Amino acid sequence: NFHRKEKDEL
Amino acid sequence: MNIFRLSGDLSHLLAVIILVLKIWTTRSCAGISGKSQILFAIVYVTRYLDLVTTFVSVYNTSMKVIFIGASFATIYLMYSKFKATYDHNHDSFRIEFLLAPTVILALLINQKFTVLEVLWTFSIYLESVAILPQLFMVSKTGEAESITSHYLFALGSYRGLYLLNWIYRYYAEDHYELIAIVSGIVQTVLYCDFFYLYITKVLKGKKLQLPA
Repeated sequence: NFHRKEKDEL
Repeated sequence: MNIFRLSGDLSHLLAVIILVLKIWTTRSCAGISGKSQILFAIVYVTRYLDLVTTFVSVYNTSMKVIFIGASFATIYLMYSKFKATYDHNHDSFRIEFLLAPTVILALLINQKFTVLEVLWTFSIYLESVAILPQLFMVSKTGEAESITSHYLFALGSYRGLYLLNWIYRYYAEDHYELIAIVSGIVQTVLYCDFFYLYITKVLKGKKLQLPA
């Protein structure tokens, strides 16, 4: 699930 | 978070607020492309689906809710409350020509072939061209109200600031998302002639008039 965390941008 | 991304998000927030206020206070959506607003709503819904699966931060969640809310509010104002002022004739860009290629491209070029990832990728590709109906409408009418040009300047600047954010993150965090970067460059380049007109005309108090 780490990859999803990378999507921290709007 | 870095200053480039924060100022980009605030510029984006300013843009969506300017637009809602412009339509609400003037009770008119003249000069605004409803088709671009529909595309933006699709961009936000397909990108922010992770609202229900991933909590990043209060800031992240609240901004996503605001962007989705503002885009639907704008569509409601344009297609319902003030639809009498909607300029159908000049808002004639065929958005199918933007939706089809971006769907196909998202299916072909993506980071991972999962539903969330493909939808996120589609949203990134669509956002890069979502302003075309609006720019097309301005070119057809040959002019734009100054409030509309401020909206476009804030909206175009946001992704330009994100480009600086990605450069910063590449060097500071060794992290980059090529799909977002390439799309962000395309998106910002599409505003270039508008930026030129905005800086040379609107900032000098003149009306934004496109050379006929």
